[in-house]
Amino acid sequence: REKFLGDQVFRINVRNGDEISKLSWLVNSDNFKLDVWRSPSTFGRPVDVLVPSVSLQPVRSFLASQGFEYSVTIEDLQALLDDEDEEMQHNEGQERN
Amino acid sequence: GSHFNYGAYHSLEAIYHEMDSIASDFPDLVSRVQIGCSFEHRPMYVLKFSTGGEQQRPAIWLNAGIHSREWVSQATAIWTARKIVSDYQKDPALSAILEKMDIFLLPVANPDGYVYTQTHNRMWRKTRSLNPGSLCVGTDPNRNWNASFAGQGTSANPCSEVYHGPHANSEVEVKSVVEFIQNHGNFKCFVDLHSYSQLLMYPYGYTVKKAPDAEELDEVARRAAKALASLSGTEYQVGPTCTTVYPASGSSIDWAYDNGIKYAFTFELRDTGHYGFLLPASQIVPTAEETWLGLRSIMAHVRDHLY
Repeated sequence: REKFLGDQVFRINVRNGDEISKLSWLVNSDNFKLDVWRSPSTFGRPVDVLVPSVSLQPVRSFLASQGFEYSVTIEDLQALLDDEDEEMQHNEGQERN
Repeated sequence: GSHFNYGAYHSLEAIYHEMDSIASDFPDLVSRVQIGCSFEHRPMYVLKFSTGGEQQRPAIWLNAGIHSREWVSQATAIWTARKIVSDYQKDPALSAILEKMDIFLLPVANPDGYVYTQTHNRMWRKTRSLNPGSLCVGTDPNRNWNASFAGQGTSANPCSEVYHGPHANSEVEVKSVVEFIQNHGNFKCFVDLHSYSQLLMYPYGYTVKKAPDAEELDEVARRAAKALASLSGTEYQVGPTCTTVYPASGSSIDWAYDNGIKYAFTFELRDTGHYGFLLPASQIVPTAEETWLGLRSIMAHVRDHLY
């Protein structure tokens, strides 16, 4: 199974067309292997991006250098996956009972 | 009487088994129909809800799970199937819909992707078709429909999450639905269920141009969003795909609309983003319940405005 250890989801605020263009460049770049959950579209709608752990540093640097406002909505994707897995196993157990 | 836990996530086999049980429990109302096979040869099943009457009655298509990782959409669909059989002849609005129309429900529109999310990569979104000349697998099945194919909001790169595929309908999962709907010839409504960020959208995704029926669709969607919110206050944003979320060509509802199915909508089900696509199991039933109110509102409008 693919693991997502340390991968994070960033919620990035977009305030103008220039920021949409810069963010579009970032998410379309092959270098960072980003998975866009909510794309840059109009102002006022935040963008959600899954950032693999290996890309965290360069992506953070890019966002800081360009003056983006962002927060981390998921600190560790693998932890969520593990919780979900546990929940599914628990539910399967209940079904058997 | 079912032992199926609707508040949990399940394997493809469990979902298919439950579809079979629903059809066996209510043979006069429901049948399980195979509409094709996926790339990896898994069957694609729809549940047909019909109270009889003429052969090709006006029909509604409910599509879920086209993006495999959006598990709450498949879960909502299977809950909806049980809701329809439970409420028929108890809920006058639903009964009135089924007296006049058939409902076709496809709970897992991307079976290969769904299985892959449970065996290899929980975040998988696309199909599992192979791309000659590329190590990357899969096409985004919601960029693969013949509606401004390969236009805005898609990628020609097979490694992208929004890869549009080599040509429209290249994905057998998409082609199977297209052929079924075209052969039937009397669909009046197409609703696609996705998850993430609480939106209810209508055509177009491939252009900012207003759809000819945009005003009516907007009104229908706003009423549906209000019905949905009445349960627990979940707020949906309503509008055309292109300006509400982002430009997206080759989508299912744009294809439906351009092929004469006027009432075409996409739901993005409840998810604040704090769980990603991993909406906790405790939220499945509440999500399905509120979505049902929105769906029912749309279907009632379609029934009263057949064209």
